[in-house]
Amino acid sequence: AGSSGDETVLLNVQSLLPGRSCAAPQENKRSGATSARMQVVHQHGPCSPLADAHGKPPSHAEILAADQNRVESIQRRVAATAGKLKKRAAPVQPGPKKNPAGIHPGHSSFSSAPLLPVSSGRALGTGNYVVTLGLGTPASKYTVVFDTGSDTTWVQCRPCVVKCYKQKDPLFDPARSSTYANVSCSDSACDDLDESGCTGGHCLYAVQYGDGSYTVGFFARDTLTIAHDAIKGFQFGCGEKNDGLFGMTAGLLGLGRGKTSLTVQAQYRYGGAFAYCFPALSTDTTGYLDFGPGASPANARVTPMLTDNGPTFYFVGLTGIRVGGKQLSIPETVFSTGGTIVDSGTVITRLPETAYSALSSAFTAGMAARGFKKVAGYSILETCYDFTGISEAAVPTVSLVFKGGACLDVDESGILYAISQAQVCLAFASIGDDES
Amino acid sequence: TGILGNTQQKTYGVVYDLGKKTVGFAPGAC
Repeated sequence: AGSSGDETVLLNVQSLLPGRSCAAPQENKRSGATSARMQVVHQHGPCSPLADAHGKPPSHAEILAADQNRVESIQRRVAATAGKLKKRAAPVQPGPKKNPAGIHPGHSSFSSAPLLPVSSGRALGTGNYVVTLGLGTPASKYTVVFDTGSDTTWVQCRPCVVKCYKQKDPLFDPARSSTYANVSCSDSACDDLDESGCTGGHCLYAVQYGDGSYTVGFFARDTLTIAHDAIKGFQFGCGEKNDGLFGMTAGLLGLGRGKTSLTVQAQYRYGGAFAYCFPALSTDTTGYLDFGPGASPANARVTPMLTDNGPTFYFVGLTGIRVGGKQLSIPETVFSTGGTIVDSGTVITRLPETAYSALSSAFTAGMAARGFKKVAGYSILETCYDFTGISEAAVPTVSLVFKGGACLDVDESGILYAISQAQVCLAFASIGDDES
Repeated sequence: TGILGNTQQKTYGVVYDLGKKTVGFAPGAC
């Protein structure tokens, strides 16, 4: 079957649609002296602590539009970094958008002067998955977006000098924490920020996302509690001016490769190791985020983390794609030219045009051989099928092959994305060319 | 730049190790 291209996965069509109830949360049993486990849930799923705070979840059109925004912001940042690497620290050029963050390197403040370069283009962290962490002493709980595509963790803070968006949890109040301290401007930690400022001797941070969402405030230290572990002196942003597409979350947990990320700050404790699992949409179970050397499941197949392409992002070497067990004919240079990022916050996998085209063609042929006809596409998704009246569908397998031979046989819950039962689409999209 | 999105990561344990400079994928993790 492997060479004839007919490997099939039997898909429960209902498994592509959101579940409606959540099983009781499982007690964390994995935490130990050098490890900690947090629960991961879909922000709009039945197990989300934010679920009842929403009027209704975003539409598929909104989700996919936000996803495209995120992808474009990642592309901008990678391009800017690549330019810097090539030109040896050439300055980032300001983008055309206004800068609502308005932070001036070297001095204050929270004003609205447009100076922060938009083209710094961090990936927007609206993401889909959230975790609940503790902050301060005594610790209060905050549900935040978890994001491997950015570094600086932040929460909205009292007194919200300029603006806070609506969130479900109470705002973090530094005055109620006995261990809170602002980072001073002369502290070397202030230099770790990509965008920093100074007011009254206090270090200011700013993060502006690709779609204009932003957070600005004091860079601070306090005790971070993950599972039952306390990380003392954790550096984070205490946001005093925040707005954008952050849902009802209290902020964001940055898990990138940069100096300010939790990954790096807690490297002394967990060795820079972490792992997570996103549950399928239909299941009533939760996923997890583990820290520590024991985080790696025994059956993990590894591929090199490519660190020469700049900070923050986790680059890996995608080398090939198999559909129905058959390797597609795609030159490896198609993948290696731009590289591939593993991102927790992008919903739909993006491929170079040549690779996407080969995948789409092979999948379409496999579906046709199984009696399925294509229907109209939806947003960025072009290859869609009508599963009305079908409870189980046999669809071609899709596997991603990485440098070193690691292979990700995409789970049945991840091959297709259901807009509705009448429009179920291949969950891949093109980035438009092979050179981006 | 290609991006491996979270839909394709579902049910896999995605493992990062800054010390060893590896990323890993473990099926059936949740």
